[in-house]
Amino acid sequence: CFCFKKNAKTAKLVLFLASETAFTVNEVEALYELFKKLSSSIINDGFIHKEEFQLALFQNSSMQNLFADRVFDLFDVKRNGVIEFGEFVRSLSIFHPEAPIEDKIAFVFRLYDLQQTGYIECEEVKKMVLALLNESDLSLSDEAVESIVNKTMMDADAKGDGKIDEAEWKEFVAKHPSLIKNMTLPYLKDITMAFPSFVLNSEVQD
Amino acid sequence: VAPVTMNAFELISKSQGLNLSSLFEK
Repeated sequence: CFCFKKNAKTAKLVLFLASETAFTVNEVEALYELFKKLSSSIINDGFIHKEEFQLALFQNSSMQNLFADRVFDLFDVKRNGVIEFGEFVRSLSIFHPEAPIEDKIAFVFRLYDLQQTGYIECEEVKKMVLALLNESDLSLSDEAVESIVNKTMMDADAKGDGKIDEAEWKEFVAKHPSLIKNMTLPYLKDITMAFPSFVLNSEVQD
Repeated sequence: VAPVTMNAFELISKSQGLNLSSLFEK
């Protein structure tokens, strides 16, 4: 018995998303509640805008952050400037504890491939380190930043061509699994626990 | 001060912008 209270189109989408992601129907419904909250925080139009994404992440809608921009861009698969519900669920599915690790590794590779050239280049690594330092209380001299970037490139760039390709990235992550720690959100395994009020109202049984 | 022996990607992964758990905070 599927008694989702929204319209038939949304109900169909929920079933479809559950069939092609790591989430159950109940969990996709819980994500719909989260999506509704996020997508109506500034502009109530059924899409998550960049400002709404920033507000949810930083409690500040005008907070600029290179990495949040990259995550937003990857979630916005259609590249139309907003995150739709399907994009939200499919992207979050990669963060599910039971999602394939290869998908998590590939997502981070795309995230760090700032120019989308198919490689993480030395200059991109430096740009990201500087962005991280800029947003945090960490302080490093220019020499120290160069040293960290150069050492990392030496470790990760097995072919020594000055850029990290996807195969090199996979090997590097295998040696340093903590690099994809952010890619697993324990909440997602118990998403219905995170929204108990919703579960009480749900008539769906998986 | 960050140790200079740190892996650049370890540093990068500490960005608040990559911490999506904030999306679930009520």
